Amino acid sequence: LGERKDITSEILDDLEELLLLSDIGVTTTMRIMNGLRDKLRKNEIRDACFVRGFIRSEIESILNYGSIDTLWEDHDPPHIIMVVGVNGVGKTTTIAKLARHYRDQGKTVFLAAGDTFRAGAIQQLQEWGKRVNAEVISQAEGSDPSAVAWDAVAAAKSRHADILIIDTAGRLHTQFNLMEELKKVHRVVGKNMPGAPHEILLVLDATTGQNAVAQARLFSEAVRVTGIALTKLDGTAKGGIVISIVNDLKLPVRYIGIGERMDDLRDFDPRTFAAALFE
Amino acid sequence: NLTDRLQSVFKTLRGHAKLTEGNIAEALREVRLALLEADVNFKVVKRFINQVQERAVGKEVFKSLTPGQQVIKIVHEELVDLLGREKAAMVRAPMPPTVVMLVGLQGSGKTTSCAKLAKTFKKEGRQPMLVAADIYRPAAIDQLKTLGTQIDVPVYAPGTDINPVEICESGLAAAKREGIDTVILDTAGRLHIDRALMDELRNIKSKTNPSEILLVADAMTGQDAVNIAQSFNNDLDISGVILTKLDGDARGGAALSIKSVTGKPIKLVGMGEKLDPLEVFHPDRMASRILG
Ligand SMILES: Nc1nc2c(ncn2[C@@H]2O[C@H](COP(=O)(O)OP(=O)(O)OP(=O)(O)O)[C@@H](O)[C@H]2O)c(=O)[nH]1
Ligand SMILES: Nc1nc2c(ncn2[C@@H]2O[C@H](COP(=O)(O)OP(=O)(O)OP(=O)(O)O)[C@@H](O)[C@H]2O)c(=O)[nH]1
Ligand SMILES: [Mg+2]
Ligand SMILES: [Mg+2]
Repeated sequence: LGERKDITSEILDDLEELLLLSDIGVTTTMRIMNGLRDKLRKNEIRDACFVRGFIRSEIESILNYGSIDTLWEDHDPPHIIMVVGVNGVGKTTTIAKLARHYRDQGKTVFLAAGDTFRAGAIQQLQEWGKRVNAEVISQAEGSDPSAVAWDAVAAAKSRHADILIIDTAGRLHTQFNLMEELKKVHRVVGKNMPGAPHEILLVLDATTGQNAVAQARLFSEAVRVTGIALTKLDGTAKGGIVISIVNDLKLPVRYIGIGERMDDLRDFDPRTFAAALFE
Repeated sequence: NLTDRLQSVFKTLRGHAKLTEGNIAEALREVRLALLEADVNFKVVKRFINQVQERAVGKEVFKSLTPGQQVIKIVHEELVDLLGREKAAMVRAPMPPTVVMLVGLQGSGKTTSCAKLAKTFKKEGRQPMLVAADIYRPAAIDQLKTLGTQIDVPVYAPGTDINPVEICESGLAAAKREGIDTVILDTAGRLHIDRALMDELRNIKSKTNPSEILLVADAMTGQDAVNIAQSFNNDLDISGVILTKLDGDARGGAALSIKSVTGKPIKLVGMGEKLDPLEVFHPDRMASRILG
């Protein structure tokens, strides 16, 4: 009996290490481990070797929040998607992938060059626009992002685009003025088309640690984030930060980025994601 | 915060007592949690806690400090030691031009940091040149050229039809001809597990013999920091690290992870998107930030 206890505690230690190494975070890991120890004590789990499968399905059910195709069937076009997030996470590249995805469905896609600040940002989106065959609405570098957004909505409406995706500059959630700027873009879009933007995607980098939680919280407080795109899952990071974000903020993960090319976007699949945590 | 948590752990321990394995076990558990919450890598935390325990056990509790403060003091000192007390200067080549190569994962802040470095070198009276070796990312060359114009530093950019190794080699040759004394290589972001692209970096290194190979790492990186740092260091024998986006509120435990697995110094930190200079790394400030 003593040996079985040792095996169990070794299995539990390994599991705790795996969860922490996946960036699931201390609080969520402790909650999972305490719940697990509880079940083992009450003999609700037969054996320690069933532990991983049990946790995997628990994580999967947390991540099963919100399904994907529910958002844009209930309003007139254009369907407007705003993309936000901190610096360098993959917003512009994700927009290119989304544009490609909708172009493959035969939709007309417009892109708004809403990053009027960073060097080369407008050119970067224009280059992508050529590659995926989407029209890019832009103004001069340094112009007001809200003005670009307004123009883009007007153009998308008058020229009957199916989809408009609005790129925004990277910004830290701790930068008050930049978060206010983001709120203004959001308002202006809604003024030109009530109900828009219909989707606000927060882009998170899978290599990010616990700071992602603060990012999700503050971006959601500023604008009505409707979903997450988790990028760079083609690296070695597991992206476990999304688990507490989905659980606590009720924000679904919509897409994952698995590379730098326009085809490297996948719909989020909770089962595959949960399984990958244990590889 | 950690100080409060340690105060409550030690509320029954008074001055003149000794810190024993028993009475600091609870405290070390709290420190471990704080470090994990700060994104320090799991295995790095384990090693660190053992080191702290060795230093702390047997210590007398000073009259002027509470036991909790005593433990924090030991933890803080140990952290600063690990993060690197000695100020690591930027290396210059014995014969100009000095080559500085920036490498790292996608989006970590390499291009921006290249420009910040160039601007600083120029202010110091050096003659820097930027080399646009990222031929993959759309408009990467435009980005570097725009930054070069902003800071009035020449950008060597033969375009996307030339391979990056050749770009760096010929950039260095051009620099020698034109009296440039510092060449800054902006390389494309890449995954540490991309064998072909890591080999590209090794080729650039062998052809240009950089005095500095700086890993540019995002301060908000999580547990993966050790894998990234270890790979880049094994492949390139980096000379140091630039930690970016420290103007955010990430605790920055990645700094400890990276330093711990590579032994290489964190030389500079990025504190913003504008082209203000990279700042010198302060291990004591970083230690306090990590501990929260
Ligand atoms: N490996 C990998 N790289 C990615 C992925 N998504 C984006 N990238 C790369 O990450 C880097 C940054 O991408 P961007 O799209 O410019 O990121 P951003 O959020 O728009 O950046 P800012 O506008 O500067 O804040 C680029 O080198 C992209 O190719 C991904 O899923 N996997
Ligand atoms: N807040 C803040 N943003 C930064 C800092 N350094 C870089 N950035 C921003 O981070 C984003 C990515 O910077 P880049 O210089 O394009 O990163 P990169 O490593 O060259 O990206 P790739 O070439 O795609 O791998 C941009 O939005 C920069 O403005 C910093 O220290 N603080
Ligand atoms: Mg962008
Ligand atoms: Mg770059």
